[in-house]
Amino acid sequence: APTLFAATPRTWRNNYHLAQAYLDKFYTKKGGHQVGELAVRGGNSMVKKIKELQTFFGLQVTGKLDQNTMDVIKRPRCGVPDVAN
Amino acid sequence: YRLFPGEPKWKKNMLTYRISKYTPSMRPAEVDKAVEMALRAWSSAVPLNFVRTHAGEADIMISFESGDHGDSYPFDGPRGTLAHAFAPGEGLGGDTHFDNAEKWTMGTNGFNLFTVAAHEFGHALGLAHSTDPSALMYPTYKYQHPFGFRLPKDDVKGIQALYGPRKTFPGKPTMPHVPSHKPSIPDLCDSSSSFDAVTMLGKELLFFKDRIFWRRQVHLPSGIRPSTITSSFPQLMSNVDAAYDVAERGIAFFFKGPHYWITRGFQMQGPPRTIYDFGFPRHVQRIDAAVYLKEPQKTLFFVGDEYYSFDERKRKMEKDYPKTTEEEFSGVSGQIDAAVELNGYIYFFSGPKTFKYDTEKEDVVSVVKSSSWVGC
Repeated sequence: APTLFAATPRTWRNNYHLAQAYLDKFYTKKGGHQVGELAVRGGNSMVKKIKELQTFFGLQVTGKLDQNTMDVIKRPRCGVPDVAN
Repeated sequence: YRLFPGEPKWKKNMLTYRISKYTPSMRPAEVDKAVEMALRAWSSAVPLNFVRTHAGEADIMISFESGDHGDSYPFDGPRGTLAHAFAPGEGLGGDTHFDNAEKWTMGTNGFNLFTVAAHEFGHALGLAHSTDPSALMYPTYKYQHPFGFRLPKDDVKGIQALYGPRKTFPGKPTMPHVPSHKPSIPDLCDSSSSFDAVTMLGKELLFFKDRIFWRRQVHLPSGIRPSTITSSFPQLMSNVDAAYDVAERGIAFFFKGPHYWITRGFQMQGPPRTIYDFGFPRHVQRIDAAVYLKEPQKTLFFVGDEYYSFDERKRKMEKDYPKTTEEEFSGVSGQIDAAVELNGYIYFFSGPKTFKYDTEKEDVVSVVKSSSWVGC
C-alpha cells in the first residue's frame, strides 16, 4: 500500500479508505475499460490512480497519499469523474 | 479545458430546462434565480438559449436528490460530492442533480447554489473537468459571487470550442458580452433623475447612480468628478441599492440585492454577506436606502414605503418595526432612494427631490433638487 504520511493507525486506515473510494469514484474508468485496467502489467492500480490525481491537480507526482493529496481528496467537489467516463 | 470523449454536444440552440425537485434549504424563488443566472453565464458566451418549462420532460432536468437516486451515482451526504450532471444526450443526458444533504445558499453561509449550478451546467453542455485551477470547470468547490460573475477564459474557450462564439452582431469580438469599459455617464442634470445610494466615506460624500459614482467634499460643491464604480469597488459593479457609514468605527456598508459588503475606506473587508445578518425578515430581498444616525447610534433601513431601525450598539434590529416612513417623517413623501445624515439633519433623496429633515423640529425644513448635490 502506498506510504501514508506519519499518522495514527486509525487515521491511516480512514484516510486510506477515503482515498480508495475517491479514486474509485473519480479516477476509475467504468465499463469495458475496467477490464483493460486490471490487465495493466506490473503496475499497482492504486498508485497509478494516485499519480493521475496528482497530475490532474498539479501536485508533486509521488504515487503516495501525502498531506497535499489527502487535502485535495477531502475538498468538497463535483461528482463527475476527472478521467474520461 | 477538457471535453467528454466523443465530444457530445447539443445539436440545437434552444434548450429546455425544468426544476423538478427543490431543496428545503433555500426558497424556491432563490433556486429559480440561481439556476437562471447560472445558465445565463454560459449563454453569454455561446449561441445557446434556455427556455424554462414547468411540466413533462426537458432537455436539462434539474433536481435535488438524496443518497441513491437511481442513476448509479449515489450521493454521499453532507460535503464530499455536492452535485453531478450528465453530458449532452437523450434521456439522462444534460440532467443535473444536486445533493439535498448539502446546505445550499444564495450567499456564502453554505454551498453557493449559483457556483455549483454554473459548474454542473458546463457538464450538461459538454465540458468535462478542467485542470486550470482558475476555471469554473475545476473539480473542487470554490465560491463564485453571482452578481457580476464573468466566465473565466478557460471555460469560454472550452464552450466556444463546442458551440462557437455568441455573435452579438457580425464581426464583433467573440468574448462574452462585457459591459463597455466606459459606461455612459447618466445625465444627472436631467431633473427627473435621482441617486441609487448616498453615503459619507471618510471626509467625502459619495453619490451612486447606475455604474457611476460622484465624490465631493461636504462643504465644497466644486471639484466634483464621476468615477466608474468598478474602478473603486470592483465587486459592486453597478447599481448599488443603499450605503451608509459609521464614521466612529471607520467602516461603511454597501448593499446590493440580498447582499452587503463592509469597507474600510475603499478597501473591501471580505466577501459579501447577507442582509439577514441584520435581522430582516426573509421577504425583504433588497434595501432601498440606509442612513446611520450618530446621536442614537441607530441605522434606519428604508424598504418600499416602510423603514426599520437597527441598533448599532446592540447590533440588533429594534422591535415594533417596520413603520411607515411618511407617518414618522412628516413632510417627506415618496419612496426613499437614498439618505444621509449631515450636521444633525437627515437628507432624504426621493426621485429628483431631496428633503432636508430637522430631527429636532421633526419636520422638513427645505426641499432642493437632488442633482444640485453634484453641481447641477
